[in-house]
Amino acid sequence: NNASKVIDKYSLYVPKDGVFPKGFQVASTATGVKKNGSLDLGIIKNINTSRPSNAAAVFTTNKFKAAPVLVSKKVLEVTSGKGINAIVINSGCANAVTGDVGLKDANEMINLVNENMKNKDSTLVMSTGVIGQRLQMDKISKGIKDIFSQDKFGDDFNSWLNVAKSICTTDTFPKIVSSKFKLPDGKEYTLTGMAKGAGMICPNMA
Amino acid sequence: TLLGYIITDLPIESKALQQMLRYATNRSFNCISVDGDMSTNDTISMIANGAIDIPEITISSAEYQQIQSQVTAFAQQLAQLVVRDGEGSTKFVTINVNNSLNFEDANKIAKTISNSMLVKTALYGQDANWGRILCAIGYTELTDLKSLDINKINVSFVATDNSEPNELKLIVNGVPQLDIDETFASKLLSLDDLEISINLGTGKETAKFWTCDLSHEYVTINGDYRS
Repeated sequence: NNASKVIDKYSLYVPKDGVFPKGFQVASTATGVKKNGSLDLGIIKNINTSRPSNAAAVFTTNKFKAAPVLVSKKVLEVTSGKGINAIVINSGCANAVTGDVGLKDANEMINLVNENMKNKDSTLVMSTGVIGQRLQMDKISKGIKDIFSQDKFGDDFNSWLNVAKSICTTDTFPKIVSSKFKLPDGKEYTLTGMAKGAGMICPNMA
Repeated sequence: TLLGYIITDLPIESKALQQMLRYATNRSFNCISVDGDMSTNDTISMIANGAIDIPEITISSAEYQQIQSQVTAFAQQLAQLVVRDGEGSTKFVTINVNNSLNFEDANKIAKTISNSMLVKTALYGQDANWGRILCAIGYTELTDLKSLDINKINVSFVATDNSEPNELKLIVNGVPQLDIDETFASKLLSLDDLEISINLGTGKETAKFWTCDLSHEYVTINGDYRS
């Protein structure tokens, strides 16, 4: 009893505002995959056109890599990380150990975003949630289409916070950090980071 | 599952970006443990869109090291938030291994302690159980047995709230401190944030891991995750 206590982690660790990098917009929605109707789909997109964007990633070294891991790895291999303009993430279902249909579903998520971004091979996909269940693609496809058709994108703090919430599973708070940094020549740049995770955590990514 | 995204408006060349992310991950997200389980989906990605009007950053750019350090520190902040949200956790614990013969073994020792269920339950119970820490160090599969000298090892709990005294020595040069001040131990272990410091005394390399305690709540959360 002495050891157990309740900590309000949300108020301790979730910021109330932030700074965000130029040329990005984010959106999120509740597709109904999560049983409680919470946000469960997020998209981060680059809208800067002054030069091509670059992306990199590290992935689990677990032998049973989930479909979105395999698909995103392939996108990065094909493009060498050049021209990646979007990331689509769903929570509630990990699309792991789902075989060929899982790969098809992950590719479909990517293709839907690519179509709307009008770019081939420009999207990474990630999923988190229950292992061994197929994605409810009817709900996820509708969610992606709604985000674009209803232009749910924004670049304000709440939009970023909601994306951080949309990727949560058993997390008790969304994880979002943002900072501005100054280069030696005085120019400023911004880093914004989001993460999710509370259990099944001992990564060894490469 | 761990998922993470680092987004920046810097222009970073793709190979430099991959190297930078790998470097940062090996010092942040790859150094955390909540329960010792590795997911099928763990992914950290980084996008740099180049909206800031400066020449593209490459591995040979003058600013590369500075940006890499900043991204690494930033990734550590994010990674530590994941540990702070460890399912059912009440404590955030830094495992600091110093003066190791090589980095690999320092890292392995830090990871082994971080993953020990018995160390983690003792932390939850606020029990200064140095025996469990020593046990975990002892069964670590080292790359070089010379990394661990049982006559040189020092183990302490360290407070991270700037209080004084801040260190409770558990093992000094391989000798367990049997008359531990239990009142001080209780005070130190009641902190939400604390550090376990291990000085191997066999070299100069260091490694850090971040972990949390293991509570009854972890079992409650994970007993019916799928249903």
